[in-house]
Amino acid sequence: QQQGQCQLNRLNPMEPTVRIQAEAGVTELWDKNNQQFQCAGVSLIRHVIQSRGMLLPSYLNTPLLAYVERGRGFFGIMNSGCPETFQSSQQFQQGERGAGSRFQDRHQKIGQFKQGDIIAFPAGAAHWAYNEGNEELVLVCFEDSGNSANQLDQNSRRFFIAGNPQQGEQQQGQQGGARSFQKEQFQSGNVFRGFELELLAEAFGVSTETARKLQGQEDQRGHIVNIDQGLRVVRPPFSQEQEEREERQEQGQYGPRAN
Amino acid sequence: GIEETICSAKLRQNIDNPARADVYNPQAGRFTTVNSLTLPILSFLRLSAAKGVLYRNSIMAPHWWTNAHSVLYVTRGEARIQIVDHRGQAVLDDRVRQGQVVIVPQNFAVVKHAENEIFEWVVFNTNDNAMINTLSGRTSAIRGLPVDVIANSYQISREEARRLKFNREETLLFTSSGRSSQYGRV
Repeated sequence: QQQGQCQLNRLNPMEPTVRIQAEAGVTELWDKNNQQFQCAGVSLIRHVIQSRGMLLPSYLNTPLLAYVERGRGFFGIMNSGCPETFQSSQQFQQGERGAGSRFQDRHQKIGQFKQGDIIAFPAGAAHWAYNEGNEELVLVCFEDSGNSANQLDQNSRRFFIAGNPQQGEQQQGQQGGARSFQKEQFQSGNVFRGFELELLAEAFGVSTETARKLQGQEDQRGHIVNIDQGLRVVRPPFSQEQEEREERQEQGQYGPRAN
Repeated sequence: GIEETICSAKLRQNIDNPARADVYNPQAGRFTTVNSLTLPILSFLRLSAAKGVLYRNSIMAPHWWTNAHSVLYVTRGEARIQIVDHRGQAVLDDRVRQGQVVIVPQNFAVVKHAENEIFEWVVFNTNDNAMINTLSGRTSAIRGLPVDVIANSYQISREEARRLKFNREETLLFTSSGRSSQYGRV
């Protein structure tokens, strides 16, 4: 066998070999070391997220395509410099200030997804996902480390910007198991961990206590966390029924919509 | 109009001139980029460059280059630089001074802190339209997150989450109170 030459004369179906358990879900990894993945320059992972579970924000050095095998929810992608276009209106709050604090926020765009959707995540763009449904959310994620957008080596690296992914419990599958590098993605700290606490506090203009929370040293939840009270964000109506209802209301006001 | 071809292509652009700054903070410094949008020939080379100036007691926001490796060459002064990999490990935590070179791999998080003197550097990027994503400041990834996502991600109150999100109005270059330089580990 020549150095670096792919052995593709025998292919076989593959199962995930490693499971990384977290508070509100599990991530299963296919062994990237397997010749077939090596030759294709790709890797595959599957996130199974419980209801009200959130995959913590992270970014990758490879572009990623996620297929929604089951469930529904919403996701955010932070593109550098994009404005916070999802914003609760200021005046509206003024009027209601007396009625206790109304939910106010502004953030970048949020997308909805449901079973059968494909979602594209550019390399280097921080993203997060939340299971808003009542059933499990299953996301099958394809990472293309052979893509020209990846300028590192053939290993896709996931940089978490929150939480303490190393708390995930790892269980080995039947066939040997993925190379330690792959598991490492879900078994290390977030990027803030490496910065000096004071500098971090300075950079955010917050107390060192809050900066310590950024580093997440004491966080025991792993990379998929449970949000009991549900996630509140500024967002348009997501469900189809809701949208149709609003459309009908509009028609009621203006009559049937002309073709 | 004359089509720009290789023969008549513009090949040169100055990035030292303060008037060309893309990001400018009178108290903290400036940052100037040259990429294929400002110097079209770079789309053939698929490279870009930038020049940074940090005044004393200033910080460049923690950030990562989303689509490029970055080679940093110091042209003046000294600063403390920390570089963190995907495991949260600081793979570099050092004071870097004039004449030295540091390589920042794609996606690795970086922070620069000019403590006692002005710090000037040039970067060469392996993408003709290299992009920075910041972790703090007005255009940062954290700012783009919903308050609830921050509160739940870091197990903090909503109020704390708002502070994390909104306390820094600058985009890339911040003044520092100098508190952190007392704790420097290097």
